[in-house]
Amino acid sequence: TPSLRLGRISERIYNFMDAQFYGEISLGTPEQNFSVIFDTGSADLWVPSSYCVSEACANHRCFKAFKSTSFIHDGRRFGIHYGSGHLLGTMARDTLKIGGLTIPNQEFGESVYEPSEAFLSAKFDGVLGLAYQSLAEILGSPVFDNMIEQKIVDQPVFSFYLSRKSSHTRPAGELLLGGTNEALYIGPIKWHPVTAKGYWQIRMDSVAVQGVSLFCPVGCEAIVDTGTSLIAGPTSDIVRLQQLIGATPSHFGEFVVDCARLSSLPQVTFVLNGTEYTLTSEQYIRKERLGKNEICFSGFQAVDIISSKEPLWILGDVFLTEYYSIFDKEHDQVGLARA
Amino acid sequence: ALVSVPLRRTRSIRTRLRADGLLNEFLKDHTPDMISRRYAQCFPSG
Repeated sequence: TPSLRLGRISERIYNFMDAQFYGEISLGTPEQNFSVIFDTGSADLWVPSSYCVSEACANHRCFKAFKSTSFIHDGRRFGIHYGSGHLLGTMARDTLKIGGLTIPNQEFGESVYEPSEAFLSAKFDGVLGLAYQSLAEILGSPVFDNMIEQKIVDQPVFSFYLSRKSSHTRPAGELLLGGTNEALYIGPIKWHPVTAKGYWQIRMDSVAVQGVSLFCPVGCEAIVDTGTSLIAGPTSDIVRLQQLIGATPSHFGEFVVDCARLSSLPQVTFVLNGTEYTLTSEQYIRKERLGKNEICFSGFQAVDIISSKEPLWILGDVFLTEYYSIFDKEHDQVGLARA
Repeated sequence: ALVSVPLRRTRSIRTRLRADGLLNEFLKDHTPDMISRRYAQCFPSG
């Protein structure tokens, strides 16, 4: 649902049906732990409230304001639309802890109503948004802005490493607040200036299939979004792209390809600021086991979002598992390097 | 002032619903519009 905020039309992306990566934070004194999606496509922090009446909240850890000595009541209401429902709650302030860092007086939302059954089976309790403040539904500073304001981090930079592989001993990814982890990327970092400070939005020159530039031929806008699992683009382009990789729609509305044909599928290249970021079929196809069968799902999905009269592409986890991403708030730029 | 937060990976909601054979039913019942209509009376005005 488009909404008018700060004199411009913006649309938030809240579709966590495909979200996979999450980490731990704590709120209050003493600490109450929550698992959250660290989402560069939104700017709010919310967790379920102990006063939540929805069935989804019963399956998750809920914030008990009455048990926190540092809790500050706000009382203003907030509502967030997301892909398959709506979230309602009240605002509050309390001490937030991420890793070893303490952020006092952080504004956040306590959701009291989560009508979507999608949250029933979600592994995460809430969402921590890392986009620009103009996307925030809740009034006040987003978490990372607060960290910068309070000089909690050395550099106003955070980085994501997302991996397809994980084990009991090795985490599937890393969010580094305050810098970059050189052990997790190879080669030079290419920087891309943010073109609109809402999402982490950058300019894309074109999208090529097997070296032939077919989409976004005169340039378009793309956002780098850790809260979106796939790579998304305008419906007309994505439908054609699915045809080119031989993907056919399933009755779930998802696109599947024949796993046996994987090695013969074309490469897809995203050209950003003159730099080519190529994904092979092994990288843009997601394999999932369904009973005895293995199904190969296309990593592309159609999402129609328009920013400044131009349709947006979303570079989600399918892209970010291949490229280490650095979000620089000081210089308003996104850095990408081979993960 | 540099902190690393380990991220875990889990099967997505969609994957879990699909594996349980519930995805089709879920998508039939949970289009955004249907949720909005069902709960419209519960939303604050505006």
